[in-house]
Amino acid sequence: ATEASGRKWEQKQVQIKTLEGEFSVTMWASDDKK
Amino acid sequence: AKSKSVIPVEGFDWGRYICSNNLVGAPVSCFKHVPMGTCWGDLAEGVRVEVLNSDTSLSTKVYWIAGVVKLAGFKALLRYEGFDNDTSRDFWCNLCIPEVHPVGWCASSGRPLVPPKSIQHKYSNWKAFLVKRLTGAKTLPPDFASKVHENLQFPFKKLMRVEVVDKTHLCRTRVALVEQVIGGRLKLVYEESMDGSDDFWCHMYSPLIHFIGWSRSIGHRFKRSDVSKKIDGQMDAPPQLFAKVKDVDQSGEWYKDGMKLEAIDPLNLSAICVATVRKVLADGYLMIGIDGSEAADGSDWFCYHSTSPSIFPAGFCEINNIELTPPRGYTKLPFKWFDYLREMASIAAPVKLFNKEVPNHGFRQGMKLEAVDLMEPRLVCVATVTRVVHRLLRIHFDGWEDEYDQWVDCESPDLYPVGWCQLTGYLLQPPAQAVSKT
Repeated sequence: ATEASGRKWEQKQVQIKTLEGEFSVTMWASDDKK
Repeated sequence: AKSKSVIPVEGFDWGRYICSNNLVGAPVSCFKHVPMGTCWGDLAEGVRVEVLNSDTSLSTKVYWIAGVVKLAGFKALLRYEGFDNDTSRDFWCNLCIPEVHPVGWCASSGRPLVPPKSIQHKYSNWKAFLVKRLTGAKTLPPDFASKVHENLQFPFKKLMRVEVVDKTHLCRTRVALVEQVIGGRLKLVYEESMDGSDDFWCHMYSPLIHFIGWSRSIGHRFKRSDVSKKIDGQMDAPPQLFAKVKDVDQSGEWYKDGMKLEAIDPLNLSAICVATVRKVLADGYLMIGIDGSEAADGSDWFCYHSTSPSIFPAGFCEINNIELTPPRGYTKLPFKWFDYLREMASIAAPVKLFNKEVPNHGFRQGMKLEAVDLMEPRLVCVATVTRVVHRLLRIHFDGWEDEYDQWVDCESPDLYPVGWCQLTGYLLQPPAQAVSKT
């Protein structure tokens, strides 16, 4: 996804670790190469 | 020129100031010269981060996920996940401090996320809650912290030599040595004043500093030092470290001595004055004098580049409803350019020679920021944008009378986002209070 500013956001699998265990969620993180 | 005195900073809290007055901080992306200014991107409300959990009885450092509720410059009002609409535990945090991480950082460094004690039992299944809350949400890029670190490195180093405007004779430059660098701001000590008392603060991209040899190269007045030998460790700052100016073509129609214009008075930045081109230098530089207040020897002429956003064609103030300061002693008021030019047998500098570029800067009236008091340039103060005229901003220093206001360009390296002082370790001057002013 590209926003008005031209910065690209990429979908990323993000790992979460809680006391109950580990799992992953899909989040957006901005493209650092801009 | 009016200047302020240093006020102790204790007790000022940007977060409380912003929240209690429902204020808006200018976004970091308005300030291209600051760390992260060009890579702040679309960091906005809703972005999730991993931060220290301060609501825990555990003795070790633990983290939890928080969302950005409000942004003001580098500072964000954060709310821990699970608090929903409960604002009671909201807290302000500078997003560039090392304790703020992208979501995923804890897992990658083997630390479990621990919910705040006060909502620990609110959900029986935190995993399901987090999956629902975080899926599709935004977080920081993985290299955010390293980018912040990289952006906080500055090329100017202690003992580098530069040419800088002589603060007691604006018409000339002197050699000065970099004594300190904070957040890209340089404390310069004039050569031949090595007790350190004669100093000048400016940003490394300031138009007031130049490489050694610049004055000679353009024909600018220069105060020669009698220092015969450089101290060990001193070096001339490399020319590529300085702000570049646009190349201009002086071969065609160009500024001429005696042409009239309007200019921000370098000795009273609250005023835009009637001014005259006094000398045309090389590489597009001009010596400008403020009409009616010039010293006979020209010692208060000031050097502006022809592309400077601080000089304007005759009539600019009238068109933009800005008060133009007439020449001191000029009695035929209200001031009329047409009459004045005729009386002075002078002509106005052609409009086409001025910089008319207006960047999409993003500043709006009412935005809060940290701004240098250019009359006392070591001071960075809590300030407000009170007017936006194309690229020109009127900066008001909170708590001070309007007569201290300054006209500043939107790309000035002397403007910083909320939280810049905290990030760089610079002392912030809080809003003046009636008692401290006296």
